[in-house]
Amino acid sequence: MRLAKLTLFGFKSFADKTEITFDEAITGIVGPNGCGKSNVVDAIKWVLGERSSKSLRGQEMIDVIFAGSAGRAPMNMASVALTFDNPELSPEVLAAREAQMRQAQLLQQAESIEGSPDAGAQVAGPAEAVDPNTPSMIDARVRARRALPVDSPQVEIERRLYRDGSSEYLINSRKARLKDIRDLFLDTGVGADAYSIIEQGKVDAMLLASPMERRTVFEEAA
Amino acid sequence: MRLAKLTLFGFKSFADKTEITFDEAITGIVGPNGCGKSNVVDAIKWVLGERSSKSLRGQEMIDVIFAGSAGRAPMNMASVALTFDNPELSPEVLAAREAQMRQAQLLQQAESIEGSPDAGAQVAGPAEAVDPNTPSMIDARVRARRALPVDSPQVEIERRLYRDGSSEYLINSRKARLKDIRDLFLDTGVGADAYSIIEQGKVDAMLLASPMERRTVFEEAA
Amino acid sequence: SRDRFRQTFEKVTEHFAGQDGMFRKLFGGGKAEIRLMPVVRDGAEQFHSDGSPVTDWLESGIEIIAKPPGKEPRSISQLSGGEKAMTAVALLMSIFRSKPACFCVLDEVDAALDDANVDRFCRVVEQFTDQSHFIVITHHKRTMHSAHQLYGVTMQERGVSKRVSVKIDQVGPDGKIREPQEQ
Amino acid sequence: SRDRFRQTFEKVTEHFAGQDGMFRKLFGGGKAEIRLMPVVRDGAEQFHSDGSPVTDWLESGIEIIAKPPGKEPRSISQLSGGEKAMTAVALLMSIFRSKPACFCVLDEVDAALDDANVDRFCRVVEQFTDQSHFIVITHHKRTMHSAHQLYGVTMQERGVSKRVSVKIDQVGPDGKIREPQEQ
Ligand SMILES: Nc1ncnc2c1ncn2[C@@H]1O[C@H](COP(=O)(O)OP(=O)(O)OP(=O)(O)O)[C@@H](O)[C@H]1O
Ligand SMILES: Nc1ncnc2c1ncn2[C@@H]1O[C@H](COP(=O)(O)OP(=O)(O)OP(=O)(O)O)[C@@H](O)[C@H]1O
Ligand SMILES: [Mg+2]
Ligand SMILES: [Mg+2]
Repeated sequence: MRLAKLTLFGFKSFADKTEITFDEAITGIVGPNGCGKSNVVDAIKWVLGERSSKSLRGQEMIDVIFAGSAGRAPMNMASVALTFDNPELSPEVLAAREAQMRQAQLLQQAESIEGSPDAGAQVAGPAEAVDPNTPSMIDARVRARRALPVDSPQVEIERRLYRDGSSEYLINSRKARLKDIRDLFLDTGVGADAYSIIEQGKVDAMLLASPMERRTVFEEAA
Repeated sequence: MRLAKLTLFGFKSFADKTEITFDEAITGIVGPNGCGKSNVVDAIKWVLGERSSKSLRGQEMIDVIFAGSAGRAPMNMASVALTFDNPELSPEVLAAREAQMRQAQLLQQAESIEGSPDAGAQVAGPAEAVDPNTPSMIDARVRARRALPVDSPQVEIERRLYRDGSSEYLINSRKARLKDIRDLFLDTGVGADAYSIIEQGKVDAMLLASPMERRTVFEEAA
Repeated sequence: SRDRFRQTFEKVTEHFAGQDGMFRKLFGGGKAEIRLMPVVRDGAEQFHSDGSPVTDWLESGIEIIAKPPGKEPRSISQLSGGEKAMTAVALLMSIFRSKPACFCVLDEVDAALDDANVDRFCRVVEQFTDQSHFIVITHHKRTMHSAHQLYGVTMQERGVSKRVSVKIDQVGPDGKIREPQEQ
Repeated sequence: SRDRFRQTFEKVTEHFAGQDGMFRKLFGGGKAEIRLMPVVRDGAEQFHSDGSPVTDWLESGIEIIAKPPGKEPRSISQLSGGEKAMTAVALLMSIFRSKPACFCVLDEVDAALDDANVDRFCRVVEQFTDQSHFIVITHHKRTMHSAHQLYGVTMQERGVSKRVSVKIDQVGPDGKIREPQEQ
């Protein structure tokens, strides 16, 4: 799975529709102070489901909608979309994945035989019949072919907020809930507050955190 | 009054006696990461009476004593001295100062006549006879001739800490207390936590503070 | 007391937010404001007969509003990293103007600034050298150039800091200090 | 569960503190350590028969010790600004190595670094491009050079951000983006 494109429209200082494509492995973003670079980072966090307006440097969530400038009126909607390439996995990667899933299951079964309470609850024993058409089972089958559990070569997630406070999420232009966005990126290391987004001035946040807070980052990467 | 020189010995990474003179109006300090630049700032805060080891980036106060390196043993004492030029004030400055003191006294007397409780307590009314030889009265007389209330063209303050935890302050090589150091710099804007020392990474601390915390900075400058 | 605080507040506000104030100097325009925020106790706020709130000089907090040129007025939290640093420097210099201390230490306050803002910052510091000494720690070449005297701190012996005097052309592109004879 | 955490912990520790780990790469030497700190409940710590503390994998916090080359081991709080940033990047890259995400955003993580460390930082990021995309916001020319593609964000119309494609030589010394035709 690869990050392909970010589209901002009416989000913070990006009044006009702006596309940023990521064709290369390292993309630099430059420009003078106050021009809107960190607003791009806020946009990525926001579309991935960020719920705290304070962590987007605002007082309330509607502060992300373009609030006007010397020459323009405020806008009524903010929209951010993130597009990923989601090709079919190659046979080798598929095989490696299946082996990993099998090993994880064996490990969990071994733990549940030992009788430790926290492992047993997590694995449905082989005897239980599982309905093959529940969303999570389709998810698992599709997950088996592509990195993201959507059966399409490109996946676009979008978030919109209107000035009246109403908002919506979309996956490939179909309405979705925040939970669907979160499920989509489960276990990929991608997320609004994941270790993979380092905000301005927060590079040493992980070092300054308490030992237990650091532990949650390790757990996320487990 | 002018800052003339800083001397470090056994303080943090400054194992050898190091002197930094400030002959020019703007002195730049440069060097690679981790070489000891911010330790110079810690030294200035420390000699001015900083009491929190945490704000000197340590766990306990003896962390400021040179703790050893690949090639050197730890030391047993840290010493920092700060030297100020303290010339006699010119007649014009003296006259302006006296006028200012007189105005401040009149203002306070006016407040105490109005009967507002907080002003009355601050001014000894003209009728009360004051003993001319108490330290604070000598202080006032000396203050009238030089910026710092020490009758000498140079004033050096020094702070020492020994590994057994004992410590001392000195003013022109004579033992003093922390209170004496604080009194020395009363109303000059100089102090361990004054607005005139901006630590690394804390440039926007004043902006991020609460409105009431900002107020204390304004009060300091009053 | 009340009157001294009021005088200082008015002086700092003028130095910070005035037409020729520090904010406009550092941003090359725009507008700033410092407001007293009455601390509202459990009762209602008191008002004058004309409706304006009674300012309790001894109890109010201080609020800062910053409006970079061409932008809507923002609360401090919505400014960018560099805009915050410049606003903070403007406020510091305004306090300095109203009550100068004999020295000021600035430890890498220019870290978040782009080159244009580093330039404006250096020019403002220069204007205060009549009253105070500045000790400026920096990695920016432009700021090094603005210093009248430059000291290098090195750790040629690992773990032990030494002070050396340097000329600006001795500071290599990688921040390391070359020996004078290596010129 | 317990085993997954243990595996990840061991992997990250190896990537961070190992002989060829990220810490030594970024500092050009030195030594680092990640330790589990058992959370001591009100009772006593439990011990194995040989005296070593029982590590409760599910309850312990994580402690980091960093020892830049030639210096005594320090707790994190005593490191310098630049040393902290480099240690944090080393830790982040170690986590990344054990579980790569498809992209990583770094907003001015190089602000406190001197040029020698910016160089080492860029070289390390380059080594991760086989697994992930990096979006790097910076004011350092050296970091701009390490990007394979560069976008400028400008506010030619005040208050409104626009994206322009730039070549590195269009970025002026003051960080402003010159138009291609102005070359
Ligand atoms: N809703 C909004 N509408 C319009 N402008 C906004 C909105 N929210 C924030 N801004 C503007 O965006 C600017 C901040 O942009 P940003 O933080 O991205 O700058 P930056 O390029 O990261 O700068 P620096 O290099 O200083 O970190 C502020 O000046 C702010 O006025
Ligand atoms: N008591 C001590 N004894 C010996 N060395 C010490 C002591 N306390 C701190 N140090 C060392 O001082 C170094 C930090 O120095 P300092 O913070 O001044 O660096 P700096 O020059 O400001 O770097 P940067 O440019 O990264 O901010 C640390 O590496 C630390 O090991
Ligand atoms: Mg920014
Ligand atoms: Mg420093």
